[in-house]
Amino acid sequence: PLSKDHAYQLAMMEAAAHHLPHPSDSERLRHYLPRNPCPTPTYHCPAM
Amino acid sequence: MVTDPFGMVGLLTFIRAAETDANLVQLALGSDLTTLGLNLNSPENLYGTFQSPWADGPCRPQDIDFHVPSEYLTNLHIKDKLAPIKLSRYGEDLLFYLYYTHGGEVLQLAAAAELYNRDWRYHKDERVWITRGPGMEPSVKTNSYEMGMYYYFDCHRWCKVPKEFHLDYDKLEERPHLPASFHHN
Amino acid sequence: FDDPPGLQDKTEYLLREWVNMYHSPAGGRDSTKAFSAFVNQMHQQGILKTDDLITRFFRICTELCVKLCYHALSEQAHTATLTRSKCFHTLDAFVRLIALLVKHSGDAANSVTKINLLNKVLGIVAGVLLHDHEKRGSDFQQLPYHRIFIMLLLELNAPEHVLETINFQVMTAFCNAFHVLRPSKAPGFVYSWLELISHRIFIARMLATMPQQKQGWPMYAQLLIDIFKFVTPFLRNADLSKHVSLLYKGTLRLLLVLLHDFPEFLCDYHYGFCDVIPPNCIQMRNLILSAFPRNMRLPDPFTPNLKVDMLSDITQPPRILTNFAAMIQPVTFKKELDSYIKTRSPVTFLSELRGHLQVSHEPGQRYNVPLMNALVLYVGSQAIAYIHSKGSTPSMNTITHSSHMDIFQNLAVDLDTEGRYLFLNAVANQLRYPNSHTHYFSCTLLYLFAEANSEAIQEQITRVLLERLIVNRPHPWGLLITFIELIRNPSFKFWGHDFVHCAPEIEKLFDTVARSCM
Repeated sequence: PLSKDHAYQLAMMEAAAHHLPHPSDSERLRHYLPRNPCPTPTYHCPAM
Repeated sequence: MVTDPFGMVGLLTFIRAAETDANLVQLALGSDLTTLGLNLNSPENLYGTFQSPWADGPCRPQDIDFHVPSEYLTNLHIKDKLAPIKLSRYGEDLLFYLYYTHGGEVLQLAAAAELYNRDWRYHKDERVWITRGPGMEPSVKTNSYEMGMYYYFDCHRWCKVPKEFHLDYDKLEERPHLPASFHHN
Repeated sequence: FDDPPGLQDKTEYLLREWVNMYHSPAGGRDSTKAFSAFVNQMHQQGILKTDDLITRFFRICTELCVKLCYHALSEQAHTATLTRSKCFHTLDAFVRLIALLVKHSGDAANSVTKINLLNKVLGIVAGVLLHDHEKRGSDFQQLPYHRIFIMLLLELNAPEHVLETINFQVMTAFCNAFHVLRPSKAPGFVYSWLELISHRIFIARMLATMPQQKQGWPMYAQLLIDIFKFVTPFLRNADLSKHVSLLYKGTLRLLLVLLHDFPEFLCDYHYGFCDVIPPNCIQMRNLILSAFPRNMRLPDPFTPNLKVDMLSDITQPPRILTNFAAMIQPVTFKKELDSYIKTRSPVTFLSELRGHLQVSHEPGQRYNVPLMNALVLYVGSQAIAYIHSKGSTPSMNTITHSSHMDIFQNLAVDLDTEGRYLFLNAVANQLRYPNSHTHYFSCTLLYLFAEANSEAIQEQITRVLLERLIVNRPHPWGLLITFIELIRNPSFKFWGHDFVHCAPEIEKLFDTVARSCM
């Protein structure tokens, strides 16, 4: 069984997993060609 | 034999349990590490394009911040003065570049739609763009398929290559639809 | 204690002013014009008068940025992209101000002022994060802090002379801040934290481009140990939750990048990493143990009649940068150990050995694993030095009849099955690429198998080796050659043991490995 401290850590980690950092969080803002993710059909190629 | 978890029976119990519960497997039997999106045979270092511990693919060229003179960067204030992106004005080469470097983004779909307008068709199984060459009529044409010599775009050699195809019409993508809120600018 | 009256409003006004100046066309290249004008404003407002006021200014600015982000995140109407650009509009401006103040504080040659200011700001941001983390609990959001740290890292790693000269101190400041914010202290920040230490610029600076390249290695090793220590309690129960699995997989990706690009780093620090990775994380531990120097060519372990002791590298001691000898505590125990190694006295040493290693009666946590690991590596290192002092090299003949082997045989015989499993794991953790440790500990395992006075010992040696082999690749070279020797050399009578045939799956596994060997 997890200790109280570890149970707290697990709960905080699970809460954080609901808003994972997005790759664009680590990139400068690009005003002209910003990332614009959108659901594309799976048969289209991922980024080469 | 050792009857507690620290002998062969302990290991055997785990192996049998793992057959039913994949979640148990991840630690002890591990996973195929070549499926984590890293090219482990790459002659280049991986860290320079490592996107994130959560990403299952490397950075795309445009994701990597290179220190260019700030004059090269499109300043927020002239952005609206620049001509808006208009794919119908661009050559095929640029359209293919935008398609292959913006996977999962609106711009990929927009490039796909423009290629469709120019009589290219995307083969959903072969996952290549195909077009009829000038004067290349299909040798066989039915309601559901046609056969003959076509050009396809080889993105590894970055050129159009002639090739025989058997084209089932239902394998060709219809006109790609852009999401309503598409503002690529 | 409370801020001077009016400081909050004054700071809010100044931050707003700066954000507008940063985004205005007149801001100039890299905001230098805006910065000159703004520093005058800070002077006029008296912000730069005392160290205390500067500290309060940065803390209030950080809190304002954080508050703005929480507000933007709470507006559900916006798309993630729009929310982020709203947040980054202010955050990136604030970061640029910090970077400019760091670069221009003190005169160009005075790096101490610059680094002190950077450490101060990173400490303030870390302090605000920890306070926010504790106050908000599961509503904590990492976004503003992630953005401040990563953009400051990018800004301060720009290719500018003033920054290049202080880069080691800059990276040390970031490592200290990330260690203060290690996952066990800020578990709600763990995903951003792993992303930050995995960032290509951070890895490049810490492991590849630092002037004396290996200066960054100990600091980076400490950060990896922080993440291993954090995930350990959640990995002990083999059934991983989705979120733990995500973090475990993310850590594996980072380790794969390090294995591919910096194998020597994993070689040098393997001991410290394996000391904190739980015994059931077999693939992650194998990944670390599989690293070998890039200039080394490993002979195919399945080569028939491979003469391991003829390999040129096999006599070379591996670099181990963890001071494992210092981990043998208490000092009295270390003294007795050294005395026994040297003179085989006190004679009670062996019978008391188990008592030193056992720490509780809780199943699964009965033994002091770090002490066990340190003891095994220390005794083995002493044994190799002793053999070399006799002009020999480790082999099945030269490792026997010594105080070192007395200790190992005592551990094999006297410990219970859990203790013996941990002892054998400590030995197997040294089976890596061709070096003197791999060779010595491979011979030791095979010798313990051959001289065992009970089949349970042989069964557990087999178990420890087999569980490392049935896992997905990679497999350490030393593990493969040891197992191949065990099943191939008739003198070990391996195939005659019941535990080899105890179940069809086990028998099939051995046959598979045997066939690959033959």
